[in-house]
Parts: sequence; C-alpha cells; structure tokens
Amino acid sequence: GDLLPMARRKSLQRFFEKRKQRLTAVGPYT
Amino acid sequence: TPAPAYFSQETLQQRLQALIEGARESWTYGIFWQSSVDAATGASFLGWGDGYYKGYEEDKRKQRVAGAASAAEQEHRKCVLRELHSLISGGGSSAPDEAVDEEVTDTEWFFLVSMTQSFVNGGGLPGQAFYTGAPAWVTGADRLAAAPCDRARQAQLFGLQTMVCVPVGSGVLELGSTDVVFHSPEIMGKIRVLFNFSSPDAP
Repeated sequence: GDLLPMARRKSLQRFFEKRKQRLTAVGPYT
Repeated sequence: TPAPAYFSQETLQQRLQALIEGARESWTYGIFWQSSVDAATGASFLGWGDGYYKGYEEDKRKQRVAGAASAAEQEHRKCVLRELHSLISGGGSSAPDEAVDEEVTDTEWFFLVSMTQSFVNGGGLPGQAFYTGAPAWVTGADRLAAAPCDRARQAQLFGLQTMVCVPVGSGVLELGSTDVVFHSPEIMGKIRVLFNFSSPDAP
C-alpha cells in the first residue's frame, strides 16, 4: 500500500528537489 | 471573500513560497498545519498540510559554531533520507543522488521530522494558536527553550531562534527562523492577504 499520504509525498518530493537545487548552487555542505 | 475550508496542495505551496521568498525577514521554513477530524475518535487535530523549506547557507555556519550533529546522528539522518527518497521514487527505481547523500542540517532535519507530527486538543504552539485564535510569536532561543511546548523547545535545540504560529481559518501557519525576528506587522499583513485570514494579529 501507499506508505505516505499524498500531502507528505508531495512535500517530500519538493523538499528533495529544492535540496538538490541548493546543493547544486552552493556546493557540498562538508 | 470567505476563507476556503481547505487550500489545495498546489495553492498552498504557492502561498507558502510567496510568503517565505518575498519576506524581508530570513525565514528558514513555513509550514501549514491543517485542521482535520480523526475519523475513528471524532477528535480534531492539526496535521501536516504542506511546507516550504528555504534554509540558508548561514544555517551551516551556525551549525559549525554550535558543534552540529555527531557523525552517528548524521549517518542516522542520511539513512532516513535514503529511505524516504526510496519511498517517493518508487522503491529505489531512480539512483540516489547528492540530495540524499549530503549532510543533513539541523533545520532540514527539524523540518522533515515535522511531517510526522500532529497536535491534538490545543497542544503545542500550533495547537494553542488554533485553539485560542490568537497568533503566537516567540523570539529568542531562551524564550523558545522556556516555552511550555515540546515543539518550541525542539526548535531551539535545532538552532531556530524564532517561531511564529498564526491561525488562518482551516489551520495554522507556522514560520521558523534561525535569526532573531521580532514581531512584524508587515509579515502579518502578508499572511492576512495570502492566507485570507481575518483574525486580529495581536492577542
């Protein structure tokens, strides 16, 4: 079954997309 | 125009983004807590509606100063991130990338953990704001640490210095910042416009 409710799934997808953009823009954190 | 009972997910995201990106203050994230009723018990609660995480390069510097998370804690966070990434990408059909393997900051972790939280019977800062209909604005790490609310104290532990909860009809809008942000009529005005909330902005 779907382990993630739709709202959280979409929020997570956006979170990962934004995180990738941030890392691409500023470079690795470490 | 009366506020809609529920904002659509797309609309919510656009409003949150407009608020955070357009603000004069440096907000780290915004979360909309949606009011819902538990089908089994009939109890009302606030649960995750949507969120927008901005974060800052500055957060990383502050974490360095504060000592940041231990190596073991970082591994734990990355492990959870990989599992979450696998869930939303259909069981690992797409290869993990740097968005998964890179260091997870304290504020990113706080935001992610928030997705699992809910508030019943006026509990926590969001619940209190919803229950009383009055915005709550807590500025300063010391005040967050002393707040009678687990979420506020947790926020302080993860480097946040300001937390704001504003009731907006069908839920509560929460803003958090790693900066010290004092009460701003301007941001309250923006919230009023973007989220169509008509309550007074002071208790």
